[in-house]
Amino acid sequence: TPVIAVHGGAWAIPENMIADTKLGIQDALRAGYQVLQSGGTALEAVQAAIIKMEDDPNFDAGNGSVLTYDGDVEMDSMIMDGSTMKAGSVGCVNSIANPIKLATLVMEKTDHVLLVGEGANKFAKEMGVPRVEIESLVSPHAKEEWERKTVGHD
Amino acid sequence: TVGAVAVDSMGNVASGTSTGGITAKRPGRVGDTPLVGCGGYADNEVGGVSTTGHGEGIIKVCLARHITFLMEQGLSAQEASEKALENMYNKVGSSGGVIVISKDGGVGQYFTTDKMARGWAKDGQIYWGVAMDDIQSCP
Repeated sequence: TPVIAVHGGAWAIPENMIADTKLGIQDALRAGYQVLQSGGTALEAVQAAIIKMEDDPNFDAGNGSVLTYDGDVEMDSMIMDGSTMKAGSVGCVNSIANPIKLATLVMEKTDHVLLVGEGANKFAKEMGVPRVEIESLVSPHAKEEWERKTVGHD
Repeated sequence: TVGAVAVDSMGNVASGTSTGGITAKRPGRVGDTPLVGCGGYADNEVGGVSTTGHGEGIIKVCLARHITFLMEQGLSAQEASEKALENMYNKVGSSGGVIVISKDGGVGQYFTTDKMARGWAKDGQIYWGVAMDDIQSCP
């Protein structure tokens, strides 16, 4: 029997984000479960569920990423296939919408496990991954949080 | 941070995790997410795990691999989740959360933070929740 589980982060989720977060979790589950029910692989289901959450600004990943102290975006992602023990991951990437896709490319197209920073961004370019404006990855909530934490507090 | 773990109809296991980091983090800081055995792990002979929470603590205890190790010793997905997160809190004072699926489809989910958004789908039913005792379901 196929099974999928997802999470959208463990933290003190504010009350005003809970309803949208629950909807996002349901969307991700449905996306992944549909893949499994139609005969897709576990790897494809995991990717489908994570892409849904990366595209949802209510989650801190992809579109919705928070900002570094310098106001930049740095995203990390990993995928692992338990049937082959192959894994791929990326660290500190920016300018791409779905880091989980890039992690999958590291797993499938290279002999490596982890690519980071400039090298990971170059690899994305080599693989033809479309670049997006960094601003498009930053949600209003992420911007507010960054301003609250860097500009001042009581 | 977001994550997913799945077991397909052929019994293959996969896991994935993705994050935008922590607000105002030091540039260049990398947490557990892209590290195999920390942010996630998958092994057809045991099951799969995706983690979230205090990345530095998760790295120190290799949380995802620790959970699969406990499952190899005979613990269920739920028992292993609880034991590994309590161990992380006791050893390094870090909180977090995990989702786990065993190779035979058993689901584990646990967290030592205030809340964790999570859910699972099995036997045509989906379950989701945010607070510890807040689990809803629908077909």
